[in-house]
Amino acid sequence: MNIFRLAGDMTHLASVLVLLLKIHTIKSCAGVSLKTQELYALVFACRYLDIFTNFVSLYNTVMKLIFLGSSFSIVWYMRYHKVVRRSYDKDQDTFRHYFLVLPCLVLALLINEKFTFKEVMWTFSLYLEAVAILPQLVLLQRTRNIDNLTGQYVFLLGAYRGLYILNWIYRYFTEPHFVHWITWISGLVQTLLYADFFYYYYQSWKNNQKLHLPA
Amino acid sequence: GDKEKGKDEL
Repeated sequence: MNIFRLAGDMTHLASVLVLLLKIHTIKSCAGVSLKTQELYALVFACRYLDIFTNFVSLYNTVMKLIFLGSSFSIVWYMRYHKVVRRSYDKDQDTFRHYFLVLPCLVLALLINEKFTFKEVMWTFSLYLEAVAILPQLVLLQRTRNIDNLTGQYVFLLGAYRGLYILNWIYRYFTEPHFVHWITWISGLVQTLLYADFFYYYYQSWKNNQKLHLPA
Repeated sequence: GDKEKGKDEL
């Protein structure tokens, strides 16, 4: 494992921990999109179907369990916790799941490396992860006033994607035959979705101001 | 095989 991959995984882990910290300690999920969190839970459930059948390393198995456990518990908190669910911006978080899920499923059925159930589900999870942040970005745009933890959560997710691209470039040059078009293109699309957010995050950081997104 | 190599990523 190279340093970019490890740093990517660690920022991904940090993003989830920041979100859980916000929900668990402040008992608030204001500004967090339940739609995005449900999509992530679906992404991990479809991607890690092989968790008990294909052993890669202890690190991989533990990380998979953490991502599955944290994404489902975040969804549980936002839907059912008697205090947390009251802070959920339901009326603002109106993005429809199926607008993202259906096209990704069709695309995975058409474009995949192997037409088997596990492989199509894995490919579907890559396509869906690429666009799963959209409801969150729309919610941020609508609420505009973003608290620090929510801003840091999205920033860390974007950093994770950027680091994964560096990881692929590194692997392409160091490992023979490391070519994964489906992963790369969906990963690139995903990272580009954060570009706009990163621009405003950088501006607010540079000017030492609270993060505001333009209408 | 080589196609499976990327599957060690999360």
